[in-house]
Amino acid sequence: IHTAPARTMFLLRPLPILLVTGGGYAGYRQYEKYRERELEKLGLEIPPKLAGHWEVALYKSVPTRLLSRAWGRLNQVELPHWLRRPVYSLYIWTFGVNMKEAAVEDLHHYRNLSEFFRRKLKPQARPVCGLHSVISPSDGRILNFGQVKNCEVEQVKGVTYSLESFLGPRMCTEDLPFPPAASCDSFKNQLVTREGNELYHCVIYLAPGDYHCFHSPTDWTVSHRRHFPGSLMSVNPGMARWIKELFCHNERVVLTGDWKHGFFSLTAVGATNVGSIRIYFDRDLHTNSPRHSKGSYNDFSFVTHTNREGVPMRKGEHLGEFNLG
Amino acid sequence: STIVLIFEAPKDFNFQLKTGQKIRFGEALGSL
Repeated sequence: IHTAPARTMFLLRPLPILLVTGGGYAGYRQYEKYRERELEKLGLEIPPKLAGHWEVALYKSVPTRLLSRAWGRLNQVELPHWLRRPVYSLYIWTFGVNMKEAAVEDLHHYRNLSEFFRRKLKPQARPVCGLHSVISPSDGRILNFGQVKNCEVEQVKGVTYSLESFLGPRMCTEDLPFPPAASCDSFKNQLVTREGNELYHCVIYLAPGDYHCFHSPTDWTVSHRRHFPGSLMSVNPGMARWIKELFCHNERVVLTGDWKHGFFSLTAVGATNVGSIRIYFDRDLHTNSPRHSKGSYNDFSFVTHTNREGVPMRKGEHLGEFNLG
Repeated sequence: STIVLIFEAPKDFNFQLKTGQKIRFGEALGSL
C-alpha cells in the first residue's frame, strides 16, 4: 500500500471486496446459527431477534404499495397464448402449485398471472367439515393459535402485536365509538360479550402457491368492515418472526360480527404484491388505492335501518380473495 | 397474505391444530 501510486489505491477491485465482505457476513451468520444450535442443545430458549425501529422504518420507506400496484397492473396484461404455459409452469415449479386441484387445469385458459393467481378449485377438492364449529377459511400454514392473553396476540411464538392496534377502536351498534379503552383489559372486555367466555385467535399464512380465495370459517353475521390502508411488507413466517406488530403495519380488511358464542372477526392481511383484497359482498371496498393514506382507516357498516342483522354467512361460503396488485 | 381469526368462545373451546402445520380450507380448526 505504501509503495503503490495513489491512483491505484482507488482502483480496488469490487469483486474481491464483495467476496471478502459477503464471505465475512456468511461466516458470521453460520457462527450465529451454530451458537443457537448449541444453546438449543443445552435446553435454553432463544429469544426471537426483532428488527430495530430504524430497520422497520427503512423497510416501511420502500414504496411497497406503489410497487405492488405496478406488479398488479403488469399482470393484468393479457399474455400471448404461446407464453402462458412457460410463465405459469415456472410459477408452478417455483411455488409448488398443485394444478390437479384447480377447477381449470389447462394453463392456456388463464389470460394472465392475476387470473392464474385467483384460480378456483374443483368443487370436491375441499370438503367442508360438518362436525366442527370453526373450519379453516383458507389453505395455508398455521403460524399461531390460542387464547388471547393481556390483549397481546402472538403472530408467531414470542412475537406479539396489540389487539387494539390491529382491530382499531370498537364501535357500538349505533356506529358510535365506545369510550377509549382505559386499559388493555377494558378493550378485551368490549369484545367479549358473554360472561365466562374467552377470546381466541388463529393466524394462517398463505404462501404464493396456495389457493388465494377465503371462505366463511363458521356460521356468523358480518356487521362491520374496517379497511386499514398500510404498508405491504412481506408476511412470510421469517418476517413475522423478525418484525413486531407486522400485521398492524400492513394493509388489511377487518370484518367483524357475531356468531352463536358472541364476537367473531376475520381479517385479511395483505402482503408485498398482494395488496388487493376483495370481499364479494362489499363492492365499495378498494384496497391498495393511491387515494388512501397509511395510518387511517375506513369503516363501513352492513347494519342498516332495513337490515338490522348485517350479512349472514354460512360455514364454507365464498367470502373473498387476495389478488395481485 | 395472511388470515387472522379473532373470536369469542366458551372456555372449553379447543383448537385441533399444531403450530406450523399445513391446513386446507374446510378442515377443522377447533370446536367445543
